[in-house]
Amino acid sequence: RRLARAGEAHLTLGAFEPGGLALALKRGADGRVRTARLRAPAAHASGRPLEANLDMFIALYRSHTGDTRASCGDDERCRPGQASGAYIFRPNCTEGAAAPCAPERVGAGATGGGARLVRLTRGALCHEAKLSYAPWANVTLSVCARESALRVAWAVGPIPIDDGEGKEVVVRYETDLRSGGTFATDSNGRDMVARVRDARPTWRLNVTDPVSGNYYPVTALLTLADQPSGGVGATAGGGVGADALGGGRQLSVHVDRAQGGSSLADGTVELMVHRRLLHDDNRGVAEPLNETLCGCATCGCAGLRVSGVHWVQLGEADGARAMRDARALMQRELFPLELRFGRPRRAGAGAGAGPSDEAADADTGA
Amino acid sequence: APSSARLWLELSVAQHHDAVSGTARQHVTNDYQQRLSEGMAECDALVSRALDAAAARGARARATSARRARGEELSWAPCALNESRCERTFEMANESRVVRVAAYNPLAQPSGEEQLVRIPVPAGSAVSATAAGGASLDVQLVRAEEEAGSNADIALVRVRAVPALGASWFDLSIRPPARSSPGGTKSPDGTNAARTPSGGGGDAHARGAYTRARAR
Repeated sequence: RRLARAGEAHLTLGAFEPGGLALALKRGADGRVRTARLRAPAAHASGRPLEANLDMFIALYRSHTGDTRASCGDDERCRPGQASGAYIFRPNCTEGAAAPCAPERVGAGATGGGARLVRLTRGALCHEAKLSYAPWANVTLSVCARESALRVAWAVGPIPIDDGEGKEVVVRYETDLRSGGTFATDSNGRDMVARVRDARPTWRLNVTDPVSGNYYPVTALLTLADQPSGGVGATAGGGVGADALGGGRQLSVHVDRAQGGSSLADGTVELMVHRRLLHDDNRGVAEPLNETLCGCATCGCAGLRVSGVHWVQLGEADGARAMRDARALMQRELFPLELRFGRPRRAGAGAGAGPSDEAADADTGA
Repeated sequence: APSSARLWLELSVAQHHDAVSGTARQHVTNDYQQRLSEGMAECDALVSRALDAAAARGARARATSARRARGEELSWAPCALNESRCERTFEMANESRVVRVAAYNPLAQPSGEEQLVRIPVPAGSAVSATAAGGASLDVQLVRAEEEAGSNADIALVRVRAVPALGASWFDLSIRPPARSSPGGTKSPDGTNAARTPSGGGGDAHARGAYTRARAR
């Protein structure tokens, strides 16, 4: 808060050690804050500084309620009765807008989309900044000493529906990586599968759903990489080979549970973190996806609040090395240390559950 | 004796494509979650016995486990980090106390030289940590998410390397918030205890920080 009050235009989290992981935030004239630039730890960049512009924010898609026109004529996007629901993600694109299907920044309003800086904490192990985009949409950013990835703890909900519209919320990361329409998603944590925006490997795609048609399951991570010529870099076989990764920068965004994700514009990554819908999608479940704290959509209790973590890692896109760092992070975050707690004992009292000090010294193996 | 059989059964039921993808009706989803929760509770008992055995070894382990198998409270209990809640670190909230923490590494490689773990503690507490053998571990306190409705801080502890498929132990010393002492990283008696500036004192339980409605 001291820094926030001091009116500094730029705040830096991290940089514990020279060349260490660091995140720059910038404050607008309105005092609202946005992430600006991410620096990879030197270990990930064979010593040379590796940085990327990074604008991270929370955004939402308004859910389609199904076309009600008498007839669709030759409009291929018209589907009477097809609402966005449990089985179907169908955002409502605003026809005639500059970017008809772009998500809306939460909390943008008149202020241009920054977030309120709720809290800034600096300690010996981690620097943290809590950003609030709306009372129901908050993010806590953590940069910790000797860590290789930015930790993004997001908390979303209850999603407001008093305007009668369902909403589907994403965390979006916009960078200056020249990804040339390509990205990659994991195949259940094993290999990475190349994706090309608005395209399919085995047929010529007629793009009728520019957003949902480019969404893929992300169970561990989604990666972007600078492409050498900015063109399509994925190898024909669908795998992402070292050459395809372009030798520039690679950004990997890691999830703590399966989420839908995509790269809808060069250098951007988005992951869907929560949905709250008001219409059934006519695919058999026969109820809207409207989860509440008391587990019953019609009992008038608050909508569900969901929280989780993403990790954002920047490194050199040199194929094997980049994936080794991404895989090491994936393992650490998906299989963390399991903690169990013994019963408390008064300070100074004898040893409780667990090994006496001598036994614990001797052998920590099991 | 506790076993993982129940969780195997409930996970098998939850392989239904609507369970895996979250597209079942609300009441069916509630049932999946209740079954998984009950299966995991039984696994907590199994993990607790395994840690007892690893900690105590030999005859004493069997005696300890046998005595505890007869429905006594778990000697090793988990925390709910996503709710910023941890019964064991919140017990005896008005006293200085020590909680022994077991850290198990589920990977087949050592856990790297150090790793940060996050542990909920009552807001405003002074916290320090010592590894087995008495070496002091780095600790920092950060605020928990207020929206979760909890009155907790999160203790970040840098834990030393844990062997592959192995466990190690450390002690967490927690002192209740001092009534008047100013914030800062050194506690009044100079020990290397981390404490947040906010002086959220008092007994977290007394203020009903953890009311949890059991919905059947």
